[in-house]
Amino acid sequence: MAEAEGESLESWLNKATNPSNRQEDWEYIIGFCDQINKELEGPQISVRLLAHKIQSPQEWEAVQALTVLEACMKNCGRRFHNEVGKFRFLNELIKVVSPKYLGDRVSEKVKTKIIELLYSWTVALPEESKIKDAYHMLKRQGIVQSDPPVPADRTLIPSPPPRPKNP
Amino acid sequence: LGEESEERDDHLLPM
Repeated sequence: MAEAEGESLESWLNKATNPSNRQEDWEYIIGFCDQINKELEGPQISVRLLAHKIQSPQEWEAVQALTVLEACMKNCGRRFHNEVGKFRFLNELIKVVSPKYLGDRVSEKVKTKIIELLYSWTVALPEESKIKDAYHMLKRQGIVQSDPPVPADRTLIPSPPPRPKNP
Repeated sequence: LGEESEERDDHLLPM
């Protein structure tokens, strides 16, 4: 498992989800996306790292990780979609929203964001059938009461590029 | 083969 010189996936993600960030830092978020696209096993490794951050007990770390996940879905293409579309990863999201697992200890903000993301992918990526299976299971369980208001036409439009720093 | 066995092992979380 060769790593690119300099920053690794883990170091980009640590910076992008650092709880001491005052706001979402798109330089690091896009850096993580670019690193995924550079590495042979980028998608496989990155979803494992993301799942861990999304399950963070610190709300701000988890929220930033979900923003990173959303950006990766927009910028890292089918290889990344295929990894997210496996139950192995989807189960990690389900654990966060389900009261049988971590749901009781997780903030509503994090749970809502996960449900919005899952729903938006069922619309934007109908070929990823396991995402639909996971989402419909959450509905059957009553964890999702009704589809969230997500503008489907905007779900997979690439994220904005990092803003240049002021000189 | 690897992909097939991965597919077989990929299950939705029991609820």
